[in-house]
Amino acid sequence: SVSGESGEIVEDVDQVTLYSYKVQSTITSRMASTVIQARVVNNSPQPQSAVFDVQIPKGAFISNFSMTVDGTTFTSSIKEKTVGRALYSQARAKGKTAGLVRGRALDMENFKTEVNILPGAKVQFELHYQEVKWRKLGSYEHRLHLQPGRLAKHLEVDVWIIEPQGMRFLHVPDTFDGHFDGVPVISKGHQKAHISFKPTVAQQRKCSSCSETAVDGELVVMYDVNREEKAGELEVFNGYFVHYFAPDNMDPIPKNILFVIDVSGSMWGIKMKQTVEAMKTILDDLRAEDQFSVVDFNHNVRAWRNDLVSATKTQTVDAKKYIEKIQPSGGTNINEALLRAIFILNEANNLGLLDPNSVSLIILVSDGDPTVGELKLSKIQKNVKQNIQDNISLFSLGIGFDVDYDFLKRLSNDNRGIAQRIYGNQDTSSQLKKFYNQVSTPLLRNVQFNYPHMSVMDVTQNSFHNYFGGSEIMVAGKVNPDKLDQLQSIITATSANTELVLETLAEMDDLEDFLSKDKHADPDFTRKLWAYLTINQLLAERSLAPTAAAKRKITRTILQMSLDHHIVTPLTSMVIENEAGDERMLADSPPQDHSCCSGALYYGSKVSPSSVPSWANPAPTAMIPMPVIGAPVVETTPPTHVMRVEND
Amino acid sequence: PHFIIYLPNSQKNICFNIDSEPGKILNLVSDLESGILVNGQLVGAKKPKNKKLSTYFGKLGFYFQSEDMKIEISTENITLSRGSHRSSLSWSDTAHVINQRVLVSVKKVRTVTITLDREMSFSVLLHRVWKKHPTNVDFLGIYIPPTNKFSPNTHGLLGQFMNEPKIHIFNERPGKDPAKPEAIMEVKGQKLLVTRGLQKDYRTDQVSGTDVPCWFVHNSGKGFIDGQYKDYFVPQLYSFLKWP
Repeated sequence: SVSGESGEIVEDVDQVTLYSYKVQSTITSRMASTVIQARVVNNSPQPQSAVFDVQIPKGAFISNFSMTVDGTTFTSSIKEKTVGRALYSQARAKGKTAGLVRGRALDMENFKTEVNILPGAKVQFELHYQEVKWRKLGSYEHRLHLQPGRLAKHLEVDVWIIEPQGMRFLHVPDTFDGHFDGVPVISKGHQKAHISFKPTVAQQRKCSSCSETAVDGELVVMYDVNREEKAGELEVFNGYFVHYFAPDNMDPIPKNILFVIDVSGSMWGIKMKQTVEAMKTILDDLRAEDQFSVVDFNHNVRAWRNDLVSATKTQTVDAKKYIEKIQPSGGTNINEALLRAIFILNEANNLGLLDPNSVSLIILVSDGDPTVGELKLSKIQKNVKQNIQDNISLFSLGIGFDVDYDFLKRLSNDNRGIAQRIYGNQDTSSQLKKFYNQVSTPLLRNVQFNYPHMSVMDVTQNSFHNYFGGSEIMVAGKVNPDKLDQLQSIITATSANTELVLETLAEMDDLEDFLSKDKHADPDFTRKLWAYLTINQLLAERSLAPTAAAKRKITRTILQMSLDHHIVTPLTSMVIENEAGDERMLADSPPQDHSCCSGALYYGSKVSPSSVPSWANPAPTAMIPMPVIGAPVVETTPPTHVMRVEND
Repeated sequence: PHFIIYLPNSQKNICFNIDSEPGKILNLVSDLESGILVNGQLVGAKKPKNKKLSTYFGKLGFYFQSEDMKIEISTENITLSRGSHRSSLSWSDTAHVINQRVLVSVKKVRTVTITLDREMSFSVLLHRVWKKHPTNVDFLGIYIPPTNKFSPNTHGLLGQFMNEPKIHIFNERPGKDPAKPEAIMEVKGQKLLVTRGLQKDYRTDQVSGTDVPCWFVHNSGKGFIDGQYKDYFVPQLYSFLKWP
């Protein structure tokens, strides 16, 4: 047995002992890098299998893995998929496996390694992954899935958050049903915070005499940053820039929204029940100036109203009644359903019934592929593209795993929207509502990011159809170091018939001082964010590529970037080998799923970053005539130190 | 607040000041005909000095009726409302907001310029003081260049001078304080004792301003302005002045 410091018995003789389980996460301005390290000892007289099973967010990129078994160290390298597979097949490690498998929980996937160890042997696993924090509903959430599987002599979780803008709030909700009340220790400054979670063995126990661990869930850190300028925060560092844009303090723009709901037989049961529940809340949340309708479809297509109606109380009550009566049955005709919704919006637009300042959204909720009418997905995509007017954004929510998520993603990305996977379980309703709330408050339209004077290169998508309150748009790129010592940005956008031109400036060395002072800060965060955004956007563009040649070109770029930035993407694998190179494992991303759920709410487009729209250069105000020095019709209140005629 | 009125025909600067209670709203421009309104709300210093509490403009309201547009500028932020739609900027922003005929330009922690039809403009200057100053508070200045775009019946503490009154200044002589000459100014049928002094224009040099020599009218401008200053109090930031 192995006794911990306090003399407790950690494991009985024939078990593998978890000596330490350490998680270190650093968020440097939205870029999160996490390291999970576990050390186990085989205390039994028999060979044992040691499993290192870690859940990581689906949108994360794994960047490194190492394993030391009894002094033999396995390190990882990133290879193109076929190359990786070839290397693996040449020297399969005996009694050792590694791989990425589809996660069981929401938006998670598992990195799992299993190794057979001899009696008394020690193993250390260490995994590195990176992810971007997307702002949702007014805050960033950092989730660390803790699943050591057994009591750990040393269990230490440290999260550092470094945000140059300063943190508006930081909160660690109780996600362990009160079991670890008071254990997370938060120390927070203006721009930095540290959250430490280090339960003792006794605190880990499910109950005082239990040998199971209660550490099985997520440590969640929520925070938001201060925002002084409406033009957002421009951060330049190490040759890259990141631009964060999340203005608030403006009234929502009216929206015209069409809910297109799959009521085919496969929706029967909890899915329909949860969808109806969600729709009831969503309809309640519509604003009086919004217009809406509901299209429900199976092998037939129906509509609650064949035209848009204002979201008055009576209308939403009526729509709710309609939805409650739905009985799912029959096939799935996505094509007709979408065309009906598009027709309703187009018709309203053509008849001038839409507020010119409004935005139009379609939210498709479906749990399966088409089984009736047009079945060819590419044809459906083409039909939608040909019919939808460019003022409409299409969002697709795919429930469960029977729906071809890639199809929904292409469908939405092609039409100014995004797709999201929804899990068909008891919290489908909250997922649907959470998604709706992310797009329920359009604040700006036609948001374009410009960086004049040819000062930047390789800019990610910089033109977006909408901006929704509570979220954040990120744009990144390389800066032209020999150009300027400042980077200027001009953002143009429209808010309810008002054109906005927002300017901001960043010094090239603004962050030098700040980041150099903190040993946890990741000096590479701008480059990583840029790479992360670029690869994700390329992955989406790749699926929309019009020709095979274009697709190949994008594939080459993604592959090269994945290799350059040493990350596992759908095009690369991680080969894990010992020093001699005669024992190898292969960690491959799940074939078709990895492109799912990067977390980004926006899919924009690229326009030349130095093409400021003409209207955005308002003629400077006519120079104020000053016929007598300093003496036009003025009014001023000078400071008292000026000799002057005081009041009498 | 101190007022400097430039009279282009007589090429003279006339100045006066008004001190009242924090919270009071003074009408600066009231043009019912073209639907243009400018009001200023007073803010007081943190505490009196020499038993006298200085007041400044802490908030300015602009209303353009034809656009149904209100622009409220305080020392903290700039709020634009058009009909029921509202959005706000902060003094940390550098931005232009273009609303068909109205352009609002914010220059970070410096000026807000409001231009109507590219012809009429108003500039608002932010004066930020040391937060911990024992008496001073942030305040605003407003500048309205001469224009003939207002309607003839425009009124208000500033608006009334869009129609320039005739003045005649004579009998200039040393004043009680040798550094402050005095004179008689004949205006609107009255003879007022005026004193020579200096005011400041901060548009080019926001810190120390540019000297503006002027003839100071005492008694809160009485005799030079129509009626007396209390006549220009209005109840709300967007109330037109009822005159007479």
